[in-house]
Amino acid sequence: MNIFRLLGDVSHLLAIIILLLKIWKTRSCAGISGKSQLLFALTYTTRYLDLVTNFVSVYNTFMKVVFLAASYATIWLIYMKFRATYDQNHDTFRIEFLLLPVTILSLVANHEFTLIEILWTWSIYLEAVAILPQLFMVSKTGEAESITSHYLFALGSYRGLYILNWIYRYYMESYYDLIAIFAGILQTVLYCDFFYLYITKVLRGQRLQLPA
Amino acid sequence: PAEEDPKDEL
Repeated sequence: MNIFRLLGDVSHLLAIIILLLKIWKTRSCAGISGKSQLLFALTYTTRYLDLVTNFVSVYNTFMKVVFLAASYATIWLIYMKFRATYDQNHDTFRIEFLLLPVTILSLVANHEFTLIEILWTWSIYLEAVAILPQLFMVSKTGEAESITSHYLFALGSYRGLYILNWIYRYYMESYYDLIAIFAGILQTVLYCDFFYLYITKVLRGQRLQLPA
Repeated sequence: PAEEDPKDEL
């Protein structure tokens, strides 16, 4: 473990908590893409299958349980409890256009052709693009509530911090995983225009306006 | 690529 990865995990945890609290407190999931949340739940489910078979540490197990529980709780809030506030008309990104390439790529580019490894690879590639429906929805509605933009900033920062973690591990532990690194860079790059707007606007108290 | 890495990252 290193400070970059710890900060990344904390940022990730913060993002998930911010989103849960936003929906729970405002009793509304307006502006939130249910499709992205479905993709995140799929990501954690396929990545953490080793939750019960491969004990790494208490921290690792704890975080996996929290991420799984929080992502399914968020889906329950969006599609069940507060489904009347779910903005279906703006959450229209065709996720099959993400699932197909991710599936093909995970079958072609992986470390080992075993079910567990393929599912792990699939989850890595899926996570890289899982935010697209949410970013698409924000661009369609043309704006995002400030709490939603804080969620996005924390979520985007987490994988950016993981990139620093991979640089650290490469030099300090000679460890690297090209699949995770490639997907992590793509994932972080997708947030770039949002990061720019967040830093130039939201931090000055203005609303986040994405060019529609 | 990493050898039999224990997948210790989240």
